Amino acid sequence: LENFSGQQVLRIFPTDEAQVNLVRALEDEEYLQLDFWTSPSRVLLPIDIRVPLHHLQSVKVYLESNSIQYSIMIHDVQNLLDEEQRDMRRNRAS
Amino acid sequence: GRSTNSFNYAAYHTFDEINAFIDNLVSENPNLVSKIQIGSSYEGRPLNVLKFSTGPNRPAFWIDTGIHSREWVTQASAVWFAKKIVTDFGKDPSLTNTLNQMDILIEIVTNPDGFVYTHKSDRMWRKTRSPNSGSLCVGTDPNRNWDAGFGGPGSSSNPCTETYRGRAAHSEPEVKAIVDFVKSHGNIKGFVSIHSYSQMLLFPYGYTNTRVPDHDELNAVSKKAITALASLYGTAYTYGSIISTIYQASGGTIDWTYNQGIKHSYSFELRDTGRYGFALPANQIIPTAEETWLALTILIEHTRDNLY
Repeated sequence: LENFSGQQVLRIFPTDEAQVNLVRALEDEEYLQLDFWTSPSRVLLPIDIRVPLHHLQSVKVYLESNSIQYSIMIHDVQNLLDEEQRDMRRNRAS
Repeated sequence: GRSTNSFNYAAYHTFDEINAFIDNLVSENPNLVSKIQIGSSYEGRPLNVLKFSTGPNRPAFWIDTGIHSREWVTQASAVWFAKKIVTDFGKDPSLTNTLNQMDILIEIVTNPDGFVYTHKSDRMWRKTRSPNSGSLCVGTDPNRNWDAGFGGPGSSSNPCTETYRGRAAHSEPEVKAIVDFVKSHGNIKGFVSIHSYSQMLLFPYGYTNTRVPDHDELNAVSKKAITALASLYGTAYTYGSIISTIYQASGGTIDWTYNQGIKHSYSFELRDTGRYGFALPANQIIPTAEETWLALTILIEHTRDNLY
């Protein structure tokens, strides 16, 4: 089972079309292995991206250097999925 | 074997557990529920549709969930919907009225290969699991594979992307099975494809800015539906055409169903805009299903009362 330890989901708040396009440009950078949970579409609609641990720093620098606001929606994806698995095992046991 | 009364609706389940639920529901309700296998997935898994019916040759209302496999709250909600229908039939006047005139069809696991893969390999898998010749990347986005604006902007020709459209329209057996079923049935009057997440209720089109002829009606019904949804837990939804509310998306399910003449075609994006995205905790399954059912009831009632 794929492990997502250390991976974060960033919630990005583009404030204008230029910022939407800057985030959209990240979609083409396949080496970053970004997983767009919600796609760049229009201004003020949040964009959620799951970012692998080894690219977290560079993605955050890119956003901050372009003054693009973001928050960390999920600090560690694997923690949530571990809880989900524990929950399913508990249910099966019961 | 377990009954659907002891089934835990507040937990996520595997493909086999959901299929066992389906078989139990059918055996417990032989006069109301039947199972139709409309085809098989690429890896040979059954594409099962639950049919709720009280008589032959009826118009029908279709609901599908899980076409994007990682959107686990959708399949889990559909399991809850199925139990709700058998529990309320004969008690809830509106649902009873509906089922005395129309059938309800629910495909719970619309992308079984992807769903099994999310349990065994990659929880974040979205697409089908069919191979792409000439590429190492696997899978097609089954919500870009329909013959409605197929290949247009808002879908990708790159097999390594999440929105890869597939080598041709209806190339995916999971999609083709629904296409063939809808065409052979010929009397489906309402169609809802359920995704997560973003809390939106959407209607065609996604592939073009052109307004559908029934835009105003679909818009008004959507508004009524999300108002009913919000009445339970205050969950705020937006609504509108796909292209104006979220983004351009070509080859989408409900654009195709609308173009087939199914006027009442909608798509949901369920919870969650809050904190969890696709990893929505299981304790939110039932609240999500309950509020969504209120909106679905509005869509079903409007379809029932406005047959065409």
